[in-house]
Amino acid sequence: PLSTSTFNYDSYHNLAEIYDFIDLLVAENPNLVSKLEIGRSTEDRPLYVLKFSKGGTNRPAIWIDTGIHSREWVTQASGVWFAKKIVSDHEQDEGLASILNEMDIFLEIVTNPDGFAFTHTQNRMWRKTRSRHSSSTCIGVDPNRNWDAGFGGTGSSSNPCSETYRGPYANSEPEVRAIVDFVKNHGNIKAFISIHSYSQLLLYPYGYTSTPAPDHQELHQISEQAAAALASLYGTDFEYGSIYSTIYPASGSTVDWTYNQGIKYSFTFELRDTGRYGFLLPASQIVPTAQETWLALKVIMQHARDHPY
Amino acid sequence: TETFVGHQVLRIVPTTHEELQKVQELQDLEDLQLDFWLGPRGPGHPVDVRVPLPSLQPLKVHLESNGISYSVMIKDVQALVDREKKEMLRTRRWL
Repeated sequence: PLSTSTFNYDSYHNLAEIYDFIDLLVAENPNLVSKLEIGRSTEDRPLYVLKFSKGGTNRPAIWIDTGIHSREWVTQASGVWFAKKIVSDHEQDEGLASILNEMDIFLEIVTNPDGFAFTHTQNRMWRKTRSRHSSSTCIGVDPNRNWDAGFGGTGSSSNPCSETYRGPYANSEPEVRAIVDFVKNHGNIKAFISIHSYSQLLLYPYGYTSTPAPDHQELHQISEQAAAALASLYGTDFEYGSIYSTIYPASGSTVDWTYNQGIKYSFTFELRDTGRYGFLLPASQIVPTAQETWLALKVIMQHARDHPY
Repeated sequence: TETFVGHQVLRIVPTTHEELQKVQELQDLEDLQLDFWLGPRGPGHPVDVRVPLPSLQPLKVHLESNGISYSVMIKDVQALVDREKKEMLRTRRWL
């Protein structure tokens, strides 16, 4: 496509196509969108983050990432749709306009580009990164067990062949390290949302301990409102709760680390569906999935805007 | 390129802690090459597993002999992958 207006949002795209989309979006909206390279992957691919900003210096910010697990294709596709939605609505949508008047939004669409490329060329069901750390023939680390929050605890594996292999040490994956460095250097991120699929859940810390997070009650209330907003469009039902109690113990996860860094509004989504298609969600469901998720994202972003800390 | 011919996704629903334990044990059986799409959560919660063709029969026998209920969620994983590829190609050609 020659512009993001003719880009096909209800189809899955490979890495090159998504990176082309990013460049188009930046070129079309130079006063709102910029592209940051926050690092390089194991296989030396650039790790791009889109920054949506109306100006200012080091404003409070919202982070959204999609595709840290590469086979969860509806998430990268939704990330593309979110990016276009932000540029389309940033003036006409009062809620979004007011968010962007006070905050920046960072969006990493392909958080695990090596894995994503691999799902397109070699193995559609690849989940992990593509790093090699041990003498084992097995490749890859689960980038959602590699964060320095209860690292190595229950719900992660020390076996390099496991799908939940945590890696040899926290932040061993350049894809994780790049976000850690970015978040620490920025120092003013107020909401952090990491998007996965599938099973229709909205989750908040903790995953590595059954101890409720200090902000448990507030996070639960936000989740309730976000899930209601999401359901208002197509009636899609989302469960919500802490990672530990709603799914299962999972140590070293993204939002546990961000929460422990002081980012109070840390959430994880598990998008459609509940298992009819799983990771092979038909492309016809990309746009509805992104549309309904966007409503929930807006609830979280607006709450972060209205509750500075 | 990895193919998934004959692979199925089974939904296993352990109803007791004993059944859950049996399902959890499956995660350690590397020979079966099971791919857990939804891991074990607790009794009553579904567990989705992609099962390669050679492991289908032994797994089903194992589940049945332990009285653990299951159903087939995706009968042919490769068919869905093929459909997805075809749609992507069609979109590219159209563009």
